Amino acid sequence: MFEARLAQGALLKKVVEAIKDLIEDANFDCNNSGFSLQAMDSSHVSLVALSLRADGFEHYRCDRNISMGMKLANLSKILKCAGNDDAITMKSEDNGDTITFMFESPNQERLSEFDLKLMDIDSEHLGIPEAEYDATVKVPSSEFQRIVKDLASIGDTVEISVTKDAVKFSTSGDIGSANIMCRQNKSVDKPEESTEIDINEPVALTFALRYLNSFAKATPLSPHVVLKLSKDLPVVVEYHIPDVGRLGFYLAPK
Amino acid sequence: LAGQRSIAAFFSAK
Repeated sequence: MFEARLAQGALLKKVVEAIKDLIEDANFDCNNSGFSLQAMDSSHVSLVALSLRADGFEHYRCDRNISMGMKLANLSKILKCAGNDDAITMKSEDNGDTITFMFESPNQERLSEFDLKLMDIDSEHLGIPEAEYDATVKVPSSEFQRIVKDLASIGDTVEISVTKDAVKFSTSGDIGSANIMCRQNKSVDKPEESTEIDINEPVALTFALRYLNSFAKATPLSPHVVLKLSKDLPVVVEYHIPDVGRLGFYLAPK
Repeated sequence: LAGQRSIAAFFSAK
């Protein structure tokens, strides 16, 4: 059987809210090392990869590797019924056709159980090679969210260019053009506001803003987002979930 | 989505 208890249930709510508009349904794979998901959006332009480590859960048990197919909209409906401070326990039998979500309020006064029907989902698993990137940029996630939102009101695509000292986001459209530059700033006093650039080679790539805006829905998961860029390769937009795992988005360049 | 490449073109199927 599979059983996992997440003390900070809000994390699971935030993960599902971050991906539910991008992917319709997906298999959640559980094994000894943790809980993961890999899925492409319906246009096959981007890929979502979630991994929550077993040790990030308060309690984790997985006797056999299982894959649980769920419709994200339905999972979201159920998780919206959990309080933000609730602990969430997920349970499923090895050959079960449902997954049970148990929500416990902090003082354990309220205990609720919701069963979600599982479904068979055909999904293609892609191998993501380990790569060394030309540039890695760490920016406050709220800043990234604001940039891609602001630029989407001007154009459809953004050119992200990284040099040693700064990362520049540029777009243009019918009404004009815009560019936003973020300088490297390793703020010691306020680490959550720091912008850090690690560069092997300057790089400039163009991406659809629509997808980057969708990825930015993961902002509540982490104070920073990490962008990894290499010439002619998909960008990785990565949110580290403190002590638990990561949510990564891969987007093919234009 | 004109000119947009597929992500599957970059990563091989497992």
